[in-house]
Amino acid sequence: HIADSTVRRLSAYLRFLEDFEHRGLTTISSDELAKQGGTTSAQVRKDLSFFGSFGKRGLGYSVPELSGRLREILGLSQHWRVIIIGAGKIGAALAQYRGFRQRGFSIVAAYDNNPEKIGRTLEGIPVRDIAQIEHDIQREAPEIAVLTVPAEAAQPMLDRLVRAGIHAILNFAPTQLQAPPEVTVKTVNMAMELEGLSFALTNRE
Amino acid sequence: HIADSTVRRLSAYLRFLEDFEHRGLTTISSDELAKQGGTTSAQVRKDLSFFGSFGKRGLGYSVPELSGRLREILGLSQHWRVIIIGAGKIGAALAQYRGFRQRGFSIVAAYDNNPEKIGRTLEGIPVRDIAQIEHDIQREAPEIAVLTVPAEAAQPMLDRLVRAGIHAILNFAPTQLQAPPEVTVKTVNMAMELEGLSFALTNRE
Ligand SMILES: NC(=O)c1ccc[n+]([C@@H]2O[C@H](COP(=O)([O-])OP(=O)(O)OC[C@H]3O[C@@H](n4cnc5c(N)ncnc54)[C@H](O)[C@@H]3O)[C@@H](O)[C@H]2O)c1
Ligand SMILES: NC(=O)c1ccc[n+]([C@@H]2O[C@H](COP(=O)([O-])OP(=O)(O)OC[C@H]3O[C@@H](n4cnc5c(N)ncnc54)[C@H](O)[C@@H]3O)[C@@H](O)[C@H]2O)c1
Repeated sequence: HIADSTVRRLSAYLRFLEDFEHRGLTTISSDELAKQGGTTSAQVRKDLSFFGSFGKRGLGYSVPELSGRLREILGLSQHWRVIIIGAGKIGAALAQYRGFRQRGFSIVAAYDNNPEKIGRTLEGIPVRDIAQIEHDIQREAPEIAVLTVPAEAAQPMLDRLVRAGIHAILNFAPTQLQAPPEVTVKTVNMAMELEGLSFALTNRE
Repeated sequence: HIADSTVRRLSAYLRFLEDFEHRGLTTISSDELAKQGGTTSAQVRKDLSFFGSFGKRGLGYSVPELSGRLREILGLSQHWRVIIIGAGKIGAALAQYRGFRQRGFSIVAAYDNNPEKIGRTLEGIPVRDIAQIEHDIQREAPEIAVLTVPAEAAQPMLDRLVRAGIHAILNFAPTQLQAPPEVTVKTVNMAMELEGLSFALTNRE
């Protein structure tokens, strides 16, 4: 099992490599990758070792080869269909974010139970009635669901999505969600992000 | 220096402890904390050891005492003033989020450079002209700024905020920001969160 923090670093390494590619640089050392990622070159080598052997000691890594491999490992060489559950303030913002499409995640639709929201579109993304979610998942087979419903609606909604066949969920509700082992749930907790800052402000040397 | 992943775990332990407190449980073992946090009891003891000695081996930790200490360590026993820069889709959603106030983070104001947005209020939070930001920081001394401007505006805005005296920034723009050592910058990259899911879907056993 690969730790979440390792996957986060792989995503960060890929972004540095893309930046290097953009600047026409063709090789990068594990030291440079480590420096950019705020980690050590031993950690870089360890992170990559899970996925095969890369680069030659002393010569560094080939930028196009490593970025291609990381894209494959992260599943970015394919296209993912995403649905957003809860077309409220956060859901609507995410539905209209162009940054997802650039990485191969396309938002298929948003869902809501509020009649005033159903039937609208958000920069082309339709807001549909949550009552038809099972029928739509069957028909369109989205792989990822983003949960932007109120906290008390999150667990019942996760259960419903898992029963309908969804195996990956990005949750924004500030609550601990339970899911069967074959389902991956990641929670973004914005308040916890701010706690990282209050920690730094409180523990400044 | 304490790693980001350690601080994230402290925030997660605090939430479990609050849940235990809520249920009237008065002691918790490092095993239980570890299980909840998806880590090991050795890691729990190591994380806490940076901040002094807690609990007695074999007896576990006192829930109220440890949660009180963690609140202090994370800086949650005081009140933080937050400003939001960029009152667009994400900025407006964050300005109206009640979850921040509950953890002691209060949104003072949002700022924008679009005349159509300046002068509005977002559930009581005023949208002010970015031109007056230095004057307001001087007068109201917010400690934290949230950056929800387009990517190309993010670095110039960070520089401006640092010059005006801000030392902690939560960034949503998908770009690597440079800041002096005494300034803490945390970036929430939503696309990277989805990459954690595409990784799991691609590497399923
Ligand atoms: N606004 C933020 O900045 C922010 C930040 C962090 C976390 N969150 C969390 O994200 C979630 C959404 O927040 P928001 O501010 O967008 O709230 P919101 O009230 O604006 O949006 C919630 C939406 O979900 C819909 N909904 C409610 N129950 C539903 C159901 N059973 N099926 C389908 N749709 C349903 C509502 O009609 C509404 O449109 C909440 O859990 C909140 O705590 C929000
Ligand atoms: N919408 C999302 O779900 C989402 C998700 C992840 C990341 N982001 C990132 O967050 C940022 C904001 O995204 P958004 O969707 O809210 O965009 P948006 O265009 O809706 O909002 C940006 C706001 O910033 C204001 N602005 C621009 N330049 C400014 C300046 N120099 N000073 C003050 N205000 C300025 C604009 O007037 C606008 O109101 C972007 O960098 C985006 O890539 C957005």
